[in-house]
Amino acid sequence: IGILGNTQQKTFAVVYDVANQKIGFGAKGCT
Amino acid sequence: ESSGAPDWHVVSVGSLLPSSICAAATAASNSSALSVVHRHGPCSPLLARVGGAPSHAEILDRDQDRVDSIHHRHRGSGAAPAINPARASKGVSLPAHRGLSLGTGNYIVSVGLGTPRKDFSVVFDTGSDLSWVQCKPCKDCYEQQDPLFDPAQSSTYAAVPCGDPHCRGLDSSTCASGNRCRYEVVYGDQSQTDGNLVRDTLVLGPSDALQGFVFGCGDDDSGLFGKADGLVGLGRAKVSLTSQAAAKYGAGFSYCLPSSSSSAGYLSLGGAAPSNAQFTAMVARSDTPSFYYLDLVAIKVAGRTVSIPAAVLKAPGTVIDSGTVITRLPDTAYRALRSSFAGFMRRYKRAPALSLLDTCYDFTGHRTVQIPSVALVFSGGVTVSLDFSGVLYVSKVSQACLAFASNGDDTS
Repeated sequence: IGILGNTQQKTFAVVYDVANQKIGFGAKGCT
Repeated sequence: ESSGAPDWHVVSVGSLLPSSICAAATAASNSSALSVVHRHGPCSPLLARVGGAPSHAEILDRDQDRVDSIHHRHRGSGAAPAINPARASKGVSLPAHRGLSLGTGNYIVSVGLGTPRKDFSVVFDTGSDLSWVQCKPCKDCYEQQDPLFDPAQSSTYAAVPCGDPHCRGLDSSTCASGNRCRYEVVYGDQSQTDGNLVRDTLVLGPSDALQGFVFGCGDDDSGLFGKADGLVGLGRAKVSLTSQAAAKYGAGFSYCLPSSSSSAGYLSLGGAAPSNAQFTAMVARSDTPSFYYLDLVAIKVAGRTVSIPAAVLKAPGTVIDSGTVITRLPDTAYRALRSSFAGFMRRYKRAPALSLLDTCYDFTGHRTVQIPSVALVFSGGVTVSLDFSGVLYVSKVSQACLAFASNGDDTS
């Protein structure tokens, strides 16, 4: 399996929408 | 490109390395948001170990331990892993369960426990479920940053009895005298925590309280935890913080990891997604129910799709993990990415490999560098163009490496 590591996740708002079984990425999420 | 992202990053070489001074601002935008900082950066509340933070090579070497343990769990090997006899003797009454290696690239959040509240700095981990801190009385605890959590000083503390669903739902638990639920977690790097399963109030942010939070009260702990006071598990099982908090905050959470170890991000339970978020399907697998999977379907470099057979990425699937530092790809995919990236980087001098990173460059003498963008394309067409900090892992100006690695082959 591939693994998406934390380096590649940096600065994105990573959204775990468990209710709807979706994962979201929002650019410039830390600002 | 559909994302509208630029195809290149142009970056000042002087900004490649993080500051030695913490530049974190107040992070919480709502009452349940926690500030996230890198465990080994200047914003970390954990005191540096003797000799300072681990080297980049050490961090990356340890990262492979974490990846190996993810693969081990995914394969669902029926054979019990070899346990260090010295460790096994500590948990002799409990079935050892091999969990994830902790890695050293983990991020830290601060939470409050008990009434009155005491604050603790804990690793946050989307790859495991049970949260825990070290507690008094302690049979064998490692040295941590803060005083141990003392249940006797909390008016809201309660033990979890053996018949409780949270106890029965653990991978490794036994019933001890007084109807106490004992848990054990043995991580993939042989780090270990044993203790009582308990309930108490968890305080997130300045004052937001989650009553009756179930967690482990470790009293026999050892391994590679550094000075962290414990761990908060954000996996998919019912005992995870995110599952326990779902009734109050909604079934979801979000975080942002900062671009540098000298700045801060956040971890937030519930709450609205940012308006610019693009969503892809979350995939569940019964053999590894704690993990969050998604479908990576393509990779772009400088806006051009890298030639990778679809099945190479699609068939094995992809786990998203907060505790793995470097993204791992099937070997065919990694080789194609590396070839494409190197083709755009021919103007720069190559540098020696850094641990598992084999595509490195020496930027000495340059004022700015121009780096091709790397975008990950997920099912549904969601294209995530990585931040510059997600493309290169910079150990020093003379050694900046493509921050991806191979899984070794396409099937392992």
